[in-house]
Amino acid sequence: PVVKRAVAQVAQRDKVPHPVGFVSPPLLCPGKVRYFKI
Amino acid sequence: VPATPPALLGCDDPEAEAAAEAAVSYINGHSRHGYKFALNRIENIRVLAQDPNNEILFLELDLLETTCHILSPTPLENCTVRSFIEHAVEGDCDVKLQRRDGQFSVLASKCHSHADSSEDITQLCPNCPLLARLNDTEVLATVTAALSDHNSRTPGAYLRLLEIGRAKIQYFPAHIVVVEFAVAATNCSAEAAQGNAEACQLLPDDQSNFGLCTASRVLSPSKDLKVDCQLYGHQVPTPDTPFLSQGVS
Repeated sequence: PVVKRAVAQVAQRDKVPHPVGFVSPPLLCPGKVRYFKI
Repeated sequence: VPATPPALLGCDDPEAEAAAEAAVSYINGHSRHGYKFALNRIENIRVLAQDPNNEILFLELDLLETTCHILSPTPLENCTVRSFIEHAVEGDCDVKLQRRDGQFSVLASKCHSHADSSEDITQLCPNCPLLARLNDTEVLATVTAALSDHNSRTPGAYLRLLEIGRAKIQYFPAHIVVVEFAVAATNCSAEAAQGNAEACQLLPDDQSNFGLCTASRVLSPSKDLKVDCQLYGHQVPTPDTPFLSQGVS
């Protein structure tokens, strides 16, 4: 049987710190799920 | 001159939802097989402004299969989305639309559908029946037996198979095959067809009458066959079924 492999944890890249006061734009997409996600 | 930067539009904005509704209506209206699909999620949207009243929109849509066959006149809003444990089928669609003076028109669409993974279903419901291939021998045998049983026991038009829409097989605690198949009325009565079914032809488009049959066949430990066919009655092409005017193969 085909077995779904666990997705390896994405290595935490060194995040460049945002400048103070930076507000990221609202996450515009993807939108809401109306039924369920498969 | 750099192209106009894509306008930012949220995936849950009313304009995005209106565009997605136009796209889903187009997809269902131009599909010839299988089932109607409903919008589950707007994955992404990009807008390219051409001029003040003319935009090109690129939509990535996540759809889910409903229980309405594509030939059914039932409006999409009345079609039930198949539940997760019925072994849902997802459709991924990329659609290009134009919005001119507030009116949407689909310029191109590309979709592919796939069933949910069996592991997901069995994890939640170990004994639930799973989707089977439509050309599985047990599926084909069940459809043949069910249609023959219906035609031999039901007065009225002799029905011909159009396509097998869906099939599931359960192995435990009983071995059961469940099928759904689309049918069309022919110009023969069931009685007349007893003699020479080959002579029975599908009714012409202006009298066509399609329907959907569901059947379940128990193979073990006992033997049983249940069939239920519902004909839709003659339909004139509607926005939900424009392809009816082009005939159905």
